[in-house]
Amino acid sequence: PVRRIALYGKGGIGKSTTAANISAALADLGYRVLQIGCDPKADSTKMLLHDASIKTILDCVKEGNTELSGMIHEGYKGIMCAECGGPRPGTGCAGRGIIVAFETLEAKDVIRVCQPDVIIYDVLGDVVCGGFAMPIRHGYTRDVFIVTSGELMALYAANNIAIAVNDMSSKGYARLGGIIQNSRDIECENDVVDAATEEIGTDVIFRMPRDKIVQTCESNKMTVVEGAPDSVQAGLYRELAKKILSLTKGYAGGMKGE
Amino acid sequence: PVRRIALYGKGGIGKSTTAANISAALADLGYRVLQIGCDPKADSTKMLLHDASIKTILDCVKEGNTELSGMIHEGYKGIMCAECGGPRPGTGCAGRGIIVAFETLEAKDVIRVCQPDVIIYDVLGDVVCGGFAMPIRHGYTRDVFIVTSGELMALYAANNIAIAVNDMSSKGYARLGGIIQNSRDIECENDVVDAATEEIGTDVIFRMPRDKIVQTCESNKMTVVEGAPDSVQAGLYRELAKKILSLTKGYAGGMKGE
Ligand SMILES: Nc1ncnc2c1ncn2[C@@H]1O[C@H](COP(=O)(O)OP(=O)(O)O)[C@@H](O)[C@H]1O
Ligand SMILES: Nc1ncnc2c1ncn2[C@@H]1O[C@H](COP(=O)(O)OP(=O)(O)O)[C@@H](O)[C@H]1O
Ligand code: SF4
Ligand SMILES: [Mg+2]
Ligand SMILES: [Mg+2]
Repeated sequence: PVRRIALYGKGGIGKSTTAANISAALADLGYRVLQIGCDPKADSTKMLLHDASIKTILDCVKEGNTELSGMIHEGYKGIMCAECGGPRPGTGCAGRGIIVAFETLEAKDVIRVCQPDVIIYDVLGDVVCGGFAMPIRHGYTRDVFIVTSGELMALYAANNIAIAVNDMSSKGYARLGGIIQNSRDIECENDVVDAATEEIGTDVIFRMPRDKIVQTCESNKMTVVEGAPDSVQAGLYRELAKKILSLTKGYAGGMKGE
Repeated sequence: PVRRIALYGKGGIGKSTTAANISAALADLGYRVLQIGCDPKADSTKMLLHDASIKTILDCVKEGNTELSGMIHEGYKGIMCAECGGPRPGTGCAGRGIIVAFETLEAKDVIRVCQPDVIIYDVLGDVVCGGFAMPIRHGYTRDVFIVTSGELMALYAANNIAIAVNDMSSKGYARLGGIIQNSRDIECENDVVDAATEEIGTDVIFRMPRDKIVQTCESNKMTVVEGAPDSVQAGLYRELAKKILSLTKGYAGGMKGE
């Protein structure tokens, strides 16, 4: 069976950066990864594709391109990349791209065709409704990790996401795996994040420092794991990837490397 | 006729701080102001009410309290305060509170009862759909001002809001009044905001500096205009309020002070 992991968090908090680097680290370890961007911004997989713009699944559907090969693109070390996309702002539900994309991927039997070991959903978490709630419903996700900093608005969003996951845990089987702190160097950030995490009733599974090397690799259109593999930050992303693997075991049947 | 102004922008950008200070400045000038928070966070009017928690309109409706006096509360210098509220995260559309609130306020004839000179809607702008789009539809708003900083995510949201306003301008009569820069002291912030504003096709109507006095007054549960009236920042909020008055003229019939 496939690991199904979702990264949720406030827009701009660092979900895509973190997701892409986790995917790259997993690919380096030999895992087959499918990363699906669930954000109307549609740039979750950009760094895995060296900034190549791919058609969103919503756009493929709108244009009548129903081939899976038009929707899923190979990036760094064979990571399979997809972007749900979203409607024009103001026209209907912002999460509609996710709903359409998930229905389309299911109809095209993406799991059987692509055979991933790990699926990573990178999902906008400012509001957890409509399409943005879909990844944690109906069994699409098993483990949800919330990316946050010590900033008030990021923690407020984290709390909302936790509420949504807990409320929906009976309907699907999504559970809250923990908090990933993506630091913004605010005062007493660790204490602030710890306090909020305790209130939510979960654990901080990793603290990622803020590091300029992220920007450096970004300007070279790469993840840190690819662009600066010997850096401290790359080592931390690898550590985070291993931590996530250890927290998402317990699946019946064979799993690579376990 | 009543001025109907909406402040939109990314969550955490400073909409409520700016809206409350504009309202306070207008109240000091003798205007009757109705400020309506359209954010599930429901804290738009907190500083005008000295941190008193008011029932959201959605909660009033849920509890069967249909009296307008339970929904509209008087704050600083008689400013009329209301919060739309929002559903529990994950349960239905996050904008539903706004939809229910607007229908309820219309049904209770709030304009005729409260007789405001100015209505200020403070609206979450991370996604402009469902209830969050309602203020710019059907004539509820005439002038939309987008609050942004030089941060990428804030500008991305600003662009989305502008797209939504332009697309809907034929249906209602909402127009984009301009950009309010709420500075976050990032590098070359003025240039960055100017460039994005030009791409949107509008103007920066005001630059508000980042100032610790906002936090000081906040900890005293007040707006800057009330808590530090002789400060530079209070003077700037008053200037912004006057600028907004000058940009929102052109209404048939009498308007206080014009
Ligand atoms: N650990 C980090 N250190 C430095 N910069 C970071 C870090 N994580 C993210 N960033 C920066 O923050 C910005 C927003 O991150 P992104 O992953 O796009 O957010 P999201 O996907 O949550 O909207 C990116 O431009 C990225 O360069
Ligand atoms: N000009 C400013 N200077 C300093 N702090 C500010 C300024 N504007 C807003 N803030 C701070 O930013 C935080 C978020 O602002 P808020 O108005 O609640 O954002 P929003 O309503 O857009 O979510 C507040 O805690 C406030 O203290
Ligand atoms: S369900 Fe959420 S994303 Fe969809 S219209 Fe409502 S607020 Fe927007
Ligand atoms: Mg992203
Ligand atoms: Mg607010």
